[in-house]
Amino acid sequence: KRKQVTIEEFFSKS
Amino acid sequence: MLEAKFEEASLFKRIIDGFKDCVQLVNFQCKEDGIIAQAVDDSRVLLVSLEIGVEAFQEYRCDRPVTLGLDLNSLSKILRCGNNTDTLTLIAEDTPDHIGLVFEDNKKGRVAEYILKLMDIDADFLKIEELEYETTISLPSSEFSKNVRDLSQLGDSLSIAVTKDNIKFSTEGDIGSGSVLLQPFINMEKPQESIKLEMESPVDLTFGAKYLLDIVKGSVLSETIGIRLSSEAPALFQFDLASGFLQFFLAPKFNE
Repeated sequence: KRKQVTIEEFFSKS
Repeated sequence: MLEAKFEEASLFKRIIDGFKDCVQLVNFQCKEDGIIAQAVDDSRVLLVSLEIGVEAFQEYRCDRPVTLGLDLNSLSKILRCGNNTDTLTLIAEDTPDHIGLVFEDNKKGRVAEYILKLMDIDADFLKIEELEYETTISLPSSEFSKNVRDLSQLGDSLSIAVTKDNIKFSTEGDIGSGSVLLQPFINMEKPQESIKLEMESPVDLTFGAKYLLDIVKGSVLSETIGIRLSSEAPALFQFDLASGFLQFFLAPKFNE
């Protein structure tokens, strides 16, 4: 089973 | 005041068509050196980043930075009203509540003007770090689109595995499985049909097929797609413009 991660786990809010 | 004139409306149409199906409300930031936009899809998995350089325009003037909050559905309705070979000028005041779009057919002396109301869009601008990628590949966007469309019929996840010798797209689903193996080659006569591969270490990543189906719509912008992969970061899918680019950053699926 694979889990979809979100983009915000990699890029911070500027 | 912003006045940005495209030599052909088709370029702006294709740019918007390239990503309007995955994000709807987008802030376009216009500055002296061009227009940038960024948006994340509703599921927060896909980040779109657009840059249109000044060179992409026949004429470009932006006295002060201005943000245009655009509903891409509404914008598309207006863009469909212009002919591909019309010039298209985007016009906005310094603190605008609307944008003007002027389509001109100089041969016929036909001028069509539209006004689009702007939206107040509350969206965070994400800081895109310079990521270290383990693998960079480049292939015809038509080849990439075909593989994504073909394989996504079978499964809702699609893997991209790269070794030093080849690139493998694969999927598994309830009805069966499929894979496409590509080997790098250089086509001297038609460089855009080449498949290039640069690899530091092998990668094998899995993505949601529905997001890849969104990304392939960017193929209207460029004959080639650049893909950069890292086992620890979102993949970057890039379509280059004559000046600028359309980038998609896609978060992978990880093993639980």
